[in-house]
Amino acid sequence: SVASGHGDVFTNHWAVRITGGQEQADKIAAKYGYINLGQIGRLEDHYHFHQSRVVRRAAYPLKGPHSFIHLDPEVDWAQQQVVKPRVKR
Amino acid sequence: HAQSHATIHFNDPKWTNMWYIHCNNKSSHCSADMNILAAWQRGYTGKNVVVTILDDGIERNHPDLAQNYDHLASYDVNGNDHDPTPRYDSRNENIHGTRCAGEVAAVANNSHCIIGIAYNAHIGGIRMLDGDVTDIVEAKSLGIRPDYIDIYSASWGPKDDGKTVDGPGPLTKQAFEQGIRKGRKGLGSIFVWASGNGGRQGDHCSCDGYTSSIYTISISSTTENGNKPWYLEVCSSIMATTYSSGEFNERKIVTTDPRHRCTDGHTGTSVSAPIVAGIIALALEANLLLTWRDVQHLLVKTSRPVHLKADDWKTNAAGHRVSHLYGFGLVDAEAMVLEARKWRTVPPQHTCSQMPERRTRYIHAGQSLNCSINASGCSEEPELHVDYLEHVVVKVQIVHPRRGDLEINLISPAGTRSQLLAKRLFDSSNEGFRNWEFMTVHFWGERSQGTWTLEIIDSLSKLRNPEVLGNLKEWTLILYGTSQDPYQPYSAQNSHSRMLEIPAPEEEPEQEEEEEDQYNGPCHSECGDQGCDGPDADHCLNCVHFSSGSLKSGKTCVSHCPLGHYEDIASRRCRRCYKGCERCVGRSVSDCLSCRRGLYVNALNSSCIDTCPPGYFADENQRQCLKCHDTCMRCLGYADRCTACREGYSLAGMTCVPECTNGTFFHLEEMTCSPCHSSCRTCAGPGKEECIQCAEGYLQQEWQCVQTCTPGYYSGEAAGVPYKMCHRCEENCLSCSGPGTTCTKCKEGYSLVSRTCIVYASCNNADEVFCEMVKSNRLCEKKLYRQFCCRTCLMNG
Repeated sequence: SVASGHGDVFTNHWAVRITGGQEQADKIAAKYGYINLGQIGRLEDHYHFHQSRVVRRAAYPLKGPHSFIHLDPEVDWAQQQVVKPRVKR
Repeated sequence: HAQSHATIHFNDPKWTNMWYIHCNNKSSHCSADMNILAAWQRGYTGKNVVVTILDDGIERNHPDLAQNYDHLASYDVNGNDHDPTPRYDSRNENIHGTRCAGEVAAVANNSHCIIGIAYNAHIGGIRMLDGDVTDIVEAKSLGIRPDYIDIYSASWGPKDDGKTVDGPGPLTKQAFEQGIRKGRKGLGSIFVWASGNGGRQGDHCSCDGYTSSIYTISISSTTENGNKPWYLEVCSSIMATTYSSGEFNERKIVTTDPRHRCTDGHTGTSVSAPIVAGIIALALEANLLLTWRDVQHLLVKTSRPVHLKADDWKTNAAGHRVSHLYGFGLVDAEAMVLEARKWRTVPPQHTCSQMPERRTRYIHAGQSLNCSINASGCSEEPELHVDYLEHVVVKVQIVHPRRGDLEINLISPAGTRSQLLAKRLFDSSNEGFRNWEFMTVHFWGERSQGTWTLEIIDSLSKLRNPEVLGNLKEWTLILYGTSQDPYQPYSAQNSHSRMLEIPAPEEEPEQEEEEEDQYNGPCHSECGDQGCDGPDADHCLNCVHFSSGSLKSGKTCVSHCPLGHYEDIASRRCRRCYKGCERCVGRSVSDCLSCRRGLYVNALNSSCIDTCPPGYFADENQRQCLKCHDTCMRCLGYADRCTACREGYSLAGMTCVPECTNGTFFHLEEMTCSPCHSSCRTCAGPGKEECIQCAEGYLQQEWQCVQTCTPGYYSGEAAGVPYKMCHRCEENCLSCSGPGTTCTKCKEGYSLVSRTCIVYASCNNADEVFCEMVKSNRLCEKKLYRQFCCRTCLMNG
């Protein structure tokens, strides 16, 4: 799923949930041209993928061969990361 | 009333300016209203507790932080490395984290800046705001070393513009839940959050998913006079309050500032989260076994309305005073540590989700829609049963043309009213609420059963078409709490307090049985060949299997001996096990197989004891004393949940970390002490840029330790640091002998005039009169006026 909203800024980072461990994740990352930056903290089966072929910030989720990762049966869940405006209080 | 504490004195220059401390100058007579001094006087200063600040970085070699800085409680998620040092820029964007850190654990009595509330705690920083903040970034930040870090403090959130509804993404929600479930080795990580900071934009902190989470402790602020600060947002999830900044004529907070400085300009609810993080650190020092819910109960119990001015203070049905501005009131550090010391863990949390109401109901503009649910509190399901309330959440799905026109209230069976959402002037969104969760703590301690009423008020704002109605599609009431009174001791965990249930008498001597009247009916199946004098097993004259009991307590025949006894085959009698033993194969202590509830097999001599010896912990499942982790001298509940360390290790959180001597640092990956760079006395890593304090004979210059200052710097003392530092010369100056105008050589394009550097420019209007004016007014000595042809005028005398 792609988080969408008004004024969102889409990055070239993805959060992906793949069971089967690091190797499996690496394999799928390579398949769609991502780089697997490793597990996200302590969240099992959740990996941080980076897609260098997508611009670092965009107003829209740009489509391309990399988008097929969302359809891959081995991928339980994938989300392109959106910049979340955060203010200091 | 503020208690006066006459004896505490610190040499930190800003000590008397902190938290509105009132010291009268004649004596060291000081008092402060959050009772922090009183907690210190009881000896709690945050020792061994680990706190981290999620923000834009922490200046780890700040003279007032370095000594307490803990690189294991730090990380740079933005830069993906272990150094959370903030990025410096001319606009000072990244000062926030260092300021917050100082409030928690600035070192005491080092004659520098201030004193942190937990001035002996470990302090770290997670740099994660200085870059694109995404769900991944937040989830990673909240998941950093949860078994080592006790408290995560965050003073940021979604925009406070009065029209945003935002919260943690899916990954961050999972990180919260995992931290609660597994953090602090099962006790639950503690997340402290600054509540909203956009009162003037008519915002409401219920639209901030971080402060509305039951897993975070949301903290509000009041001014030094107990007034509502201009920036304060109200909402029902606020737990407690601390002092912070106020109106322009009221003071702000004093704390550490980057570039080794000290500031008295820290403001907002950003101030309040670290203050409570520090106070919780004191409480954890008093009781390291407090769970995440224990901490929230403590805050509810000890926070006080005192002189906080709010017109909505009310007393809920459990007797707690609570307000939408200040939660349960001003924190009280002394009360927290006193309660913590004797605190009994509250019973397990139950979650009862009442069946969602799915009937679509129209919300008529200018009217109020009321819907009710008759809640049983899941009393029919013991595992879910909530009788005593903690958090209450209402999840709603509302379609509406202008979200900001809505106000939502929830009324409990006891009649307590909590405003879940107030109107928001600037929120003209037509997105409504999609499964948004509103949370309130206002019903804390009330009973759950009865009718709950959700009230939705739709005020028609000018620009809206009244024909277009909003509607409530679905709402679910989720109750969190316990099935029994949380403050009454309950069985399970407190079994230590229960004495042995069965007294352990010595063996009674055999006694002859007395004769009975003649009985002719059938005997019990356990009766042996000698028959019986009645139908029951205690009427047998002998037994098929075993006889149990004594003449005094009554003998009976049994097929198997009861717990606490073993089957003596020879005599066909059930005989008692050794004192405290539940299962045994013989009478002696070494025959014991398992102990009674509340007792544990002592591995050293296999006796049953209720307190394990040092170096062992009581394992509830096996009912055995098991060995602690080899670095632990004492542990509780788990082998690696240490409460005291062996020689050569120091306690941090519940982990024993090797005490690395000066010149070495603890390398987490290698789990050893590795050497610092030769120029470092203490460091956070092997590189020469990772010094925290410089070695003998070295001077600190920016992030390195050098033997001599490079051009553009001069060496000089630094307050609070046991060694000299290289300070930067004046702008455009290449070499100088000290602060101020002491330049001896300028950069290219500047000329040296009266020991200061002036831009190398001549000008064409330096006629006599003009130069006279320049010189007579000594304009050249003021930086602002230097461009007035100083060089030319001075050059020609």
